[in-house]
Amino acid sequence: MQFQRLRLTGFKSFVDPTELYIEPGLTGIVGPNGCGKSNLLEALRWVMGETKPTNMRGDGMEDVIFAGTALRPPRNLAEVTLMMDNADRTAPVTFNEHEQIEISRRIEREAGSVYRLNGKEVRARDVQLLFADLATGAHSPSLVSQGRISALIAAKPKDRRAILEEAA
Amino acid sequence: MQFQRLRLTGFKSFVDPTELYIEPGLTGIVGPNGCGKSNLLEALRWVMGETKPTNMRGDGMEDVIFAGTALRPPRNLAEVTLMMDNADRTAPVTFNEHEQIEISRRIEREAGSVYRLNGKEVRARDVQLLFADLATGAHSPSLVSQGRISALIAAKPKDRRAILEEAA
Amino acid sequence: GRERLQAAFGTVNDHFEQLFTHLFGGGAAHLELSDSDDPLDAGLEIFASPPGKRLQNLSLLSGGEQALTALALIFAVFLTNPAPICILDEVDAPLDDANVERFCNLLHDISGQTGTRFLVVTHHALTMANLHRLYGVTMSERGISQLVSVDLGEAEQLVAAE
Amino acid sequence: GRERLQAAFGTVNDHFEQLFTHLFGGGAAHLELSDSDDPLDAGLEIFASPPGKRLQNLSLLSGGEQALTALALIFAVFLTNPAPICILDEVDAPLDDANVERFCNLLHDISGQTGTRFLVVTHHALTMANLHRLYGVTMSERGISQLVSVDLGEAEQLVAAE
Ligand SMILES: Nc1ncnc2c1ncn2[C@@H]1O[C@H](COP(=O)(O)OP(=O)(O)OP(=O)(O)O)[C@@H](O)[C@H]1O
Ligand SMILES: Nc1ncnc2c1ncn2[C@@H]1O[C@H](COP(=O)(O)OP(=O)(O)OP(=O)(O)O)[C@@H](O)[C@H]1O
Ligand SMILES: [Mg+2]
Ligand SMILES: [Mg+2]
Repeated sequence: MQFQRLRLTGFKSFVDPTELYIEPGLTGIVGPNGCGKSNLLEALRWVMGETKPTNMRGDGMEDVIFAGTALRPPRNLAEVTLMMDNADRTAPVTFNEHEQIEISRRIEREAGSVYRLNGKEVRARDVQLLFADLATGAHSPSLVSQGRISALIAAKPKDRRAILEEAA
Repeated sequence: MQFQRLRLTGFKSFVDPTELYIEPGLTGIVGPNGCGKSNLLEALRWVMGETKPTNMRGDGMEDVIFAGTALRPPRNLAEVTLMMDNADRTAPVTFNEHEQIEISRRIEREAGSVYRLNGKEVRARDVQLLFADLATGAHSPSLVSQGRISALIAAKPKDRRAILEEAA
Repeated sequence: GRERLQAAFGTVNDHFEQLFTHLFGGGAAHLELSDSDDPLDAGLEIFASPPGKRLQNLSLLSGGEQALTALALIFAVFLTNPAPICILDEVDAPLDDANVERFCNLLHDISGQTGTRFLVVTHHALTMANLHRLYGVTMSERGISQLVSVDLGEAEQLVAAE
Repeated sequence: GRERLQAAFGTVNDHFEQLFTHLFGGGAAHLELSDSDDPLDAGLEIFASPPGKRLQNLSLLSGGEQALTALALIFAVFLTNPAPICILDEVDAPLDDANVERFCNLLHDISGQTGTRFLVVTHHALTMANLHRLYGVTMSERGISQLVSVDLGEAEQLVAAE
């Protein structure tokens, strides 16, 4: 499977529907401090099944929902959708006849997260396993968050060994 | 007292005698990764009486002595001298008749550090107190090392409170 | 012990609130000393709202916003007892150009106000352009550092790709 | 459990040794898994000698050298099981221009080799010049992010001082 598009609504500072095309090769994301670059990357981590709010700079999972500004009220739900190309038919068996795979995660205040695969509700675990099978996922080495490099440098040797377990 | 010049020999990658003029206003220090910029700043921290080798990325205090390269043998001693202008007569009483004050620290393998003020041997404590009276010194807020900012951001609130004790 | 900490906190917080707004060109921030019977157990919390954004704990801000806020705190403590020298090692690394400009302006202000001499290690071309003079550190002989006075053009060459 | 860790270690170390030399344009480095009866107690140590410098523990290298070495380790683990996507948030912040060039060349190599699509957040003008396309994130309405496709000139304007 190959990553194609990321769509987000109500996710942190991306309150209005936003679409990012994930094209072959190297794509840069630029902008001033605080404009939302890390938020965009966190949306991808989140839809892949991140379970710890602290890994996305929040106390609770609802902290990813747009919290409002002076001119706009807060939202009550956030939704991120990842569109993938399944031409190589490497999707999980039950969905493998589809050319396109859509994975979405939606959170509502007081109601928690709901995951869907091509519209059908699935468990967080199913989504996490799908991405693990692709050698990626919220806790894989393929997602290098801001500060990960300094954490790796500062880590005690025992904690650093954890990175090997990603490869084991 | 005002800082005027820093001279170093055999200190980390600065094996040959080097002199830095500390002039009024803002002076920049630039160069590629690993060329010695932080080493230069550490020399100033060291001559002010830094006692913890780990604060200078070493295991032992002798780690500041030039350790040799493929083309040059290691040294056995390192010396840093700070020249200060005492026109305002704010030096410690015993040295206050001097127009210029020179503080130096020299370390020899197996022999430890020796501090001198205008050539006269003094204790580490005397040097630390001198700089503390100038509101500076190895552990003052005036020396912001590489990584200090991220450490402050990542610090637990209890550890962060320590910065206030610099001001108390 | 506790009164001194409380007094120091008050002074630092006053400086911090002003410096934050100065460095961000707006917004507001403040410090909180969490209460505890044992003053050695008190925690220092930082709350900040960059211009146009709501107040949050430091941990929820962006990387660059956190760095600029921490810098405001460091200078707040510095200003309670200014020293004749101030040494900054790559503190501008996570800042964008607009924030680098305000950071450099602050250094000029402080230097003018207190007479402090600054030594600023940087990789930022914009910071270099805003300082009074530059020294380059080179390693033309491998593993051996040398210091040389440079102008802006030579500085950019020094750090440029080979 | 212990055999798997040992095997993983071997593969990662092989990749790491090559990647380090590739990223530094020379020199050598290796990993060590400290011995311990309990595999969960083993520590991963990193030793590196940038070109022309002697072998040292990672903790004794410069800030930029440490960052580049850590990057070699992250990619070494990545290459043991390459993913279709790789996301890098400001990993080039402490690097000088020469190291940024080699970093970008490595991304091109990996992408060509594995077909991985990279999303690279950066403030470095040189990195921007080395990528295939750029998206700018703006906050023209305060606190609200928007995504827009930009070319190199527009990107530089976006991050430029006001
Ligand atoms: N739930 C939320 N609702 C609205 N805004 C939010 C929410 N969570 C975070 N933000 C805002 O998003 C901004 C942070 O964005 P982000 O961390 O993506 O910046 P960045 O572009 O990565 O900056 P830098 O270059 O400094 O790393 C903060 O100013 C914060 O106020
Ligand atoms: N005792 C020593 N003898 C010789 N060389 C040393 C000694 N201690 C450190 N070095 C060398 O000094 C170099 C580090 O220099 P320094 O940390 O000052 O670099 P820097 O210019 O600050 O780089 P960066 O921009 O990456 O932070 C290392 O390559 C290290 O090998
Ligand atoms: Mg960020
Ligand atoms: Mg350095």
